Amino acid sequence: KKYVMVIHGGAGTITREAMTPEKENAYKAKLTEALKAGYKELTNGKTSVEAVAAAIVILEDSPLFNAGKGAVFTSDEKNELDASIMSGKNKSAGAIAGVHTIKNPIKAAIAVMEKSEHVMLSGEGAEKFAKLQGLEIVDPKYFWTKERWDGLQKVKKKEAQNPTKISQNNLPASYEIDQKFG
Amino acid sequence: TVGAVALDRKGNIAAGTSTGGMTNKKYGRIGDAPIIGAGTYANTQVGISGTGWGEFFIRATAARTVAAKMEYLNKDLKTAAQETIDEIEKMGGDGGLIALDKDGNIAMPFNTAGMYRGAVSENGEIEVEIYK
Repeated sequence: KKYVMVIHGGAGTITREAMTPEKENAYKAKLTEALKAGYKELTNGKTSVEAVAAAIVILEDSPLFNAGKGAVFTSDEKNELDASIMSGKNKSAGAIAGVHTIKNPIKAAIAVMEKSEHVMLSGEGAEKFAKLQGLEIVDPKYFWTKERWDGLQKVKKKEAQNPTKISQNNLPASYEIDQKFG
Repeated sequence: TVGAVALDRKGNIAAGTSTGGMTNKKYGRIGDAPIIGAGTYANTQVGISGTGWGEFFIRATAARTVAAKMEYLNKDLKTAAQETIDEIEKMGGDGGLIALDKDGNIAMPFNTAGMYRGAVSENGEIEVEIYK
């Protein structure tokens, strides 16, 4: 069988939150929707970059996944987003890091790749660039979801109860409650 | 974290990754998702998107390592991807990745529960799995 697209929706959440049959169906439906969106682009003769964008935008707009609308919270109680894209054809690449107002970070990463001389932009500069490129800018409140907010409060409470020495190989045990790897 | 790798009609591969990072992260921490070569990589042979404990994916240059194993060691996609995840596990990290090569082969190795995965074939056949 020859595949034309593969996607993932993250890691490390099943053991950390209740996965009801309804929730599992919701995840599968959204992943299917993303695959269909990407596949449609490919069958219409669009590029692999456009197909990747179509699929990831679906997942970014869903609160189910830790990206875009479903992003987790930082310690400062903000939703902070990162994204990247690479085209194998010519090894061009684009990335953004630490942004709070770009609705679809993958679009900003593509804009960096296609419309700048840089590979990675970060923070306010990246947001300014995205705005100049006509990408949709939203109030940071757009990314707030109750589930992620509650997850942060749970982690903070646990961390306060069990402070752990941190190193590159030893994150606090409290992170394991709802870490949402990125 | 979410990601996608696609192969278009002209045989070109692209890989993308997008994330909200990790809960309670501090000091402007950046994980592997926006780091080309760590969480995302593509060349004419293969595309890769990763998800997991970002610090380890950065230290392992995970995505590029999969491609390098294929390019320099002539390893097949599944072997290259699995070896890379195994090496991350040995370092103490966890997570997984998705990869798609120019021939339409896929690999989705992981070493932790809760991996949401999906693929579509050239005929439009969709497969979606949640690995518990």
